[in-house]
Amino acid sequence: ADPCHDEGGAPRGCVPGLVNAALGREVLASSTCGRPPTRACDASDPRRAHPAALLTSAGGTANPVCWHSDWLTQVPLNVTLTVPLGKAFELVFVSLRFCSTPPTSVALLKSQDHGRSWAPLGFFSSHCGLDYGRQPAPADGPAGPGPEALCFPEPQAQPDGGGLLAFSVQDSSPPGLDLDSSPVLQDWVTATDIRIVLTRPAMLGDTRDTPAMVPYSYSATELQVGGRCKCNGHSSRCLLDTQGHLICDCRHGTEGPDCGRCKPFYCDRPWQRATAREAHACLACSCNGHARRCRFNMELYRLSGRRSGGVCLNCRHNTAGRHCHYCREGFYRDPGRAPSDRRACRACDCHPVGAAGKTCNQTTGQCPCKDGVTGLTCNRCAPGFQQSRSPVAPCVKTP
Amino acid sequence: EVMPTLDMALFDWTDYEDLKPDV
Repeated sequence: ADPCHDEGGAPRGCVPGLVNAALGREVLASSTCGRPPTRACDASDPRRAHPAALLTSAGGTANPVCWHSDWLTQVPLNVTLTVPLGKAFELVFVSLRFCSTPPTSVALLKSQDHGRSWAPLGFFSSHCGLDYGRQPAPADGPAGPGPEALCFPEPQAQPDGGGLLAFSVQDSSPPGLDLDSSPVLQDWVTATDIRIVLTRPAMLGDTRDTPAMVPYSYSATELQVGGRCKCNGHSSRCLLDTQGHLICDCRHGTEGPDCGRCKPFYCDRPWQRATAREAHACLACSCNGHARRCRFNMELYRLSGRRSGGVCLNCRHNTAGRHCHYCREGFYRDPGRAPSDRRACRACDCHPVGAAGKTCNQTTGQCPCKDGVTGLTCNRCAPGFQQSRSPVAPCVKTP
Repeated sequence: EVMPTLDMALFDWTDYEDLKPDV
């Protein structure tokens, strides 16, 4: 079964499955223990190393299982974890399991341009105003018309000493907002990179200006970024290309890492994101097989009632026109051949002396004949006329 | 009545050299 087409072959919106986009991705930690080595952590010894890779590895038999930051002894106590996802994903949730008492202040950021710029997704703090200058999140989600970065309670310490940071995109969005119909929400959930800034350890009291009285380190595992590979409704899976980059396996005449544009010949109407109800597939230009390229013309698209705006370029086989649907000057349509036939257009072959021009009737192939001349190509004298010696008046009335 | 095709050899191009086709 093809998720992107129905049983009859008609295109339909399709999306990749929900995955942990962070799984196996390299995590960049601003601080990791073991350099220089200590009794508990040695970056050069796999049995005693706590690298950031443990945050996104599949787990299994790895021992140890938690990433540890270096000992933090002075402010600022920020430690940043950055996960490049490789391409755009549409986020559903982000979670991080702490292996020790969770921090009381965490910022969650996203990038949509592979780490060049960052925007907040949410904050987690017991002191939202003090730490981030924000009000605590309302219980029923954001008050505004769109999603926004809210400040949620800090991750709660569990009886085992750890804790879980859990962020759901849904919690930041007003109820009733639909991904298919809301470009704002589509933008909100899109991320190429995720960054978690651990800002304040739990043991340091309640003010951000509290100096570190005792050495502290952050410790965490199982960083999950739940989301779908962003393909704009035009692919059901993502693959690695020949350079090892993650890309959508685009359908519906689309291309690009996110299926974000129409393929070169598929520009009969503008690109659109697919929805659950409408595939909005890119349509191939109608060129009767005589052109390999086309361009989109918005004016023609509007005039056609938003049905077709493609204009064929470089029509071959002596064809011409927006759809290569008629013959270029000096050629006429062969009625015995289909419009898509390579030999659908025949040369007029107007007689160099008998015809008054080189352009024949597009439909019948009749050349314009001089007085007294007849025939499709004007190559004979009409009845009652005979050939003269003058190329200007090749046929004259028979005496 | 089917008339014969125009015979190019019969034309006199003396005064119309510039119109003479390349045939």
